[in-house]
Amino acid sequence: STIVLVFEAPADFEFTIHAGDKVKVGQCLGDI
Amino acid sequence: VITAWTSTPTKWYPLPLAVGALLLVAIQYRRKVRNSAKEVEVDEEGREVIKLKGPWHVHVIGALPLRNMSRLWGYVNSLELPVWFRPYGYRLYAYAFGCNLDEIEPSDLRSYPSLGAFFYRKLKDGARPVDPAVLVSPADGTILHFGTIDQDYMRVEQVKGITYHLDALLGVERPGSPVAMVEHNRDASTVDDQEFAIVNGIEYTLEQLIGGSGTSSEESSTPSTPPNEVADDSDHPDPHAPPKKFGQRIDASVVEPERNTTAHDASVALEMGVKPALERKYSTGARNVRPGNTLHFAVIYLAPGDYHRFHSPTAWVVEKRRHFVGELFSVSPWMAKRLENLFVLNERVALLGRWKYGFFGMVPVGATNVGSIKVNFDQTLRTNVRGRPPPPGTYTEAVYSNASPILRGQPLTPAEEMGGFCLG
Repeated sequence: STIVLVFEAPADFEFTIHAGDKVKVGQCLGDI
Repeated sequence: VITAWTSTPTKWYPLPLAVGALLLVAIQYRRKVRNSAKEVEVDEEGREVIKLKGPWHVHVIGALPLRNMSRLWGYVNSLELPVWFRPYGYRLYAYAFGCNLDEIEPSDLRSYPSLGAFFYRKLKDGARPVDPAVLVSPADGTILHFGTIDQDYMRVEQVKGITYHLDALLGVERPGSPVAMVEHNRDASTVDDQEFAIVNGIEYTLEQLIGGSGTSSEESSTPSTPPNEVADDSDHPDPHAPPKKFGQRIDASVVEPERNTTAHDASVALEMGVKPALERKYSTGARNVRPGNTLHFAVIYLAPGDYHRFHSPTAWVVEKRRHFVGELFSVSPWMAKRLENLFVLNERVALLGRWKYGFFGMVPVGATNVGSIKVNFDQTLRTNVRGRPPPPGTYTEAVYSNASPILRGQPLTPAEEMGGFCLG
């Protein structure tokens, strides 16, 4: 199964992850 | 052979010009055929026709009755296991797929009657600390891909070099839809210095909004739109009519929430800047991005051993859901690299709404082994049911405008449990 997130964000939004990273619920994906 | 290979003299001579010209023609022809295969086929309305595209083994998998296999898989895994066998069976499963049994609740493995129940296990309170960032992971899994969406082309990259259209993933926004309706009624809803708000003629104080000493809005007044009534059904087609074309909405209903508290609404409202739905300058939607903002996407893959419930990735309001019945291909990274339009072909539930920066969408996508998607606040949703799937792109839609008269949708706080994937 997969979850796709699509969202609008300001230009200064940055992902804090990399492709292939293992993540857990509540872990930071991105921030402003 | 060795003697012939070593002792035969090599004699070089020029090819005739015609052979060289023929070779160039053949190369050009091959390149043209490859490029034409990559061209997007569109219907009479100019929308991309979603078809199964990929190497031969993808077509072989596509010929299998995946939906029936998925339901059979679900049935087998719902069978009750002998109590004595459960600890051994689940420990073996956990060992094979890397599950952490220390964090599950309840921890007694004998309390899970079937593998399906164990698969949909809960976690202990506090097992997943929540980061204060604006966006957190909605699930345990692996990041497959992420990035920005070019708003000129509106295409999302599945993997490097393979893209699909955002409209095909989320559905096409139509005039008369709930988001458009809220925007249309904007003049009737005003906020005065954030001290009180008038929503469709009903006055709310800030205390009512944030759950202070005042009575809740549910107690003090009722929303102007009665429950279970579609607020604007002028654009809703006959729910029993068959889908005619790509992107057609084939049903519309308003879902009654199980329970919502004003305090819960307020916690979301405060995180969103208090005035969502009341004083919005821009209609939310993937095609209504505010000036200076960008559309982003992220794809998280849940492996068989991962915790399979999903949570809210931020403070947001879900305005509607669109259920796309489709195929149930595997969504493993191996398949994602080979099958074009994988996330558009598969059965999925697009939850669409807004957060404090504008549009927000979350799309749980089913797969062969996990074809059933549950959404806690939507008891009417049924996925992976028997029957031939409608053409790709058609969907059923439900709106959550009655869930909260303040927020005009289902409010969610960061990391709040939303639902999950079940076996089969």
